[in-house]
Amino acid sequence: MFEAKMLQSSVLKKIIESLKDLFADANFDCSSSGITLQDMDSSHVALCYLKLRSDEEGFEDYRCDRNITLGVNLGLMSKILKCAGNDDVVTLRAEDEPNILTFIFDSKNSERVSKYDIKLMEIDSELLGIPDTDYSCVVKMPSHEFQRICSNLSQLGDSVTIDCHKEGVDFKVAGEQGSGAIKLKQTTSVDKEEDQVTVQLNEPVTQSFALKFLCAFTKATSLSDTVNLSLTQDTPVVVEYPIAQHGYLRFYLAPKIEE
Amino acid sequence: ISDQLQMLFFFLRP
Repeated sequence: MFEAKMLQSSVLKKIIESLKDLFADANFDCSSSGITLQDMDSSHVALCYLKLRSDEEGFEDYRCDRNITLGVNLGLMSKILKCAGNDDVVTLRAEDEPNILTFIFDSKNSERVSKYDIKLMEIDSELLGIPDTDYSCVVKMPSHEFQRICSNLSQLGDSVTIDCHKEGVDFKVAGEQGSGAIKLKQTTSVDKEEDQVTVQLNEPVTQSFALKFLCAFTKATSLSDTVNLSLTQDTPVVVEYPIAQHGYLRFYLAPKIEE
Repeated sequence: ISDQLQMLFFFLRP
């Protein structure tokens, strides 16, 4: 039996809203340590990796007697989650050999309990080995700032060149109609932690990425005040949104190489 | 011109 009770349905709603447009069907792999999900977009250029730990406070209850895989159409799951109030407690439940996934939404005052079952899918998405990497550069910045940069620069071109150096990080775009550049300096004297821009630099990195994918990743902005960008020359960039009391949602994007 | 690489180029199927 698998049963996971999340304190806030809004967290699960935000996660699925972040994923459903770029990743259609995905497997939730559930074990005693928690829930993970890994999937690639249809063009195999982007990959997402979700990790929700069972020992974090975000789960009021968590039980997983045997490892199970829940193959879900994320669009359908998004529709079901729209039936939950943001403050509802959501419980996911499935049997050990599941062919349905049950959602239970408890309103705060427990006057309304809703129950939905969805049919599970057989999704043969083989998991990719994501190597642990010591990144040349890790940028921590406000998530809304990153969303705005991607949105603004995508008006002028389809690739952004991210240039990490010791003073900070630059984002540049050059298209037919024009070009744009945004230079972020490391912040030194801001009071609020979540407004800081920090750059941990081991090596300078200059790499280009498709803006349409980065803009799609920023749908996860509501999950966290900050976002972490990890870069190494000629490897995929990692865009990580920490999920308080749960874990994180990571997006990997393969670089574009200039011929 | 720039060429978009794919994830499989970097992360192998185990």
